[in-house]
Amino acid sequence: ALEASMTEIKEYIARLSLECTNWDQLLLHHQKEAEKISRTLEEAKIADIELDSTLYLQSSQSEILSTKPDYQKILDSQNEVFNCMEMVIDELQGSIRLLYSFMEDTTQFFKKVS
Amino acid sequence: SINPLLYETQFFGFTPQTCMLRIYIAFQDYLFEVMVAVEKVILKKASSLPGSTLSAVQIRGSTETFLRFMRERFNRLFVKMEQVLLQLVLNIPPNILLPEDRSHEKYPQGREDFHLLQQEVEQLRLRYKAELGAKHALLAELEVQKVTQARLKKTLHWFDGLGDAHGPLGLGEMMAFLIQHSGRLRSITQDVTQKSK
Amino acid sequence: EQERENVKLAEMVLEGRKQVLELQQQIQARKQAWQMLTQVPK
Repeated sequence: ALEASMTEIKEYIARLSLECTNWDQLLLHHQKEAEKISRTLEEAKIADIELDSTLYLQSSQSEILSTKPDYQKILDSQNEVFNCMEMVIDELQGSIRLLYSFMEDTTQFFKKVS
Repeated sequence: SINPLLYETQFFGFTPQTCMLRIYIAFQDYLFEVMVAVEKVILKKASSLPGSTLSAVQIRGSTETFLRFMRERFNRLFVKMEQVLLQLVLNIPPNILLPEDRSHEKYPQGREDFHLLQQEVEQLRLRYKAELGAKHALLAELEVQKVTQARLKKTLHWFDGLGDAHGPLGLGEMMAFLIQHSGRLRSITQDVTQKSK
Repeated sequence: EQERENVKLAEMVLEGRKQVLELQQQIQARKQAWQMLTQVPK
């Protein structure tokens, strides 16, 4: 009877160990899959490959990602700002020169008159 | 056939059998300690009594007999106690599902259910891929933002170099003064020209 | 877990976009102030 009990206990232990191993293997399998996905994306990033937008438009942040502003346009518009400022400063410079030249002329005129 | 009491072990974190064994050993140890203490007392009392013929060997013999008797009584009582504890305390009724096992309530019934589970796993895989893609996209945008913000701050810094928001300090007032002054000069000039004519 | 991390990242991105917009507006305001200055002598 003792031997039979021991055999039964050993069977239980073997069954439980096997189930443990199976669960561990399944978990490992899923973890490896996740790592593979992560590695593929990292490699694409390093190779500077543009990510397919359809990929992340399925994600929870699709709304934010689809409303991304055109940063290049913003940077390019800075040139326009400087061009505009160049014109403004030129204009101001011109106006002030004009005023000074008028004052010069007027000074000369009064000298002549006096 | 042995009932390995697996579910109870899962819940308690120890096997009920181990628990009972530990209780048994604890009782045994205590019984032994008590016997030793009692024997000491008897030895002391016996040696102090006048005309006592009791020897230490005799006392030891009696102690051992008493211990045997107590052990037998205890073993019989323990069998009953073990039964009660295993049935009523260290026991999970067969209809109870522990909260941690709720996901197994609807165990896959066959190929169909297993197929559904596989589909679910595949969907989760795709969702994870999408979320990871989103993470990369968000991080990339943060980088671009850094560059853009730096460039824009540079432009603002350049404006700071020109002066305050209304031009270099006093430029507006100076211009206004100059223009007003020029206006006066013009009218004086016209006046003088007329008068000199 | 990835969804939770992305929510935090998205918050940072939104904040960054707000800052970029603010900087753009500040630059516009400065440019317009200078442009108004040219109207004075005209």
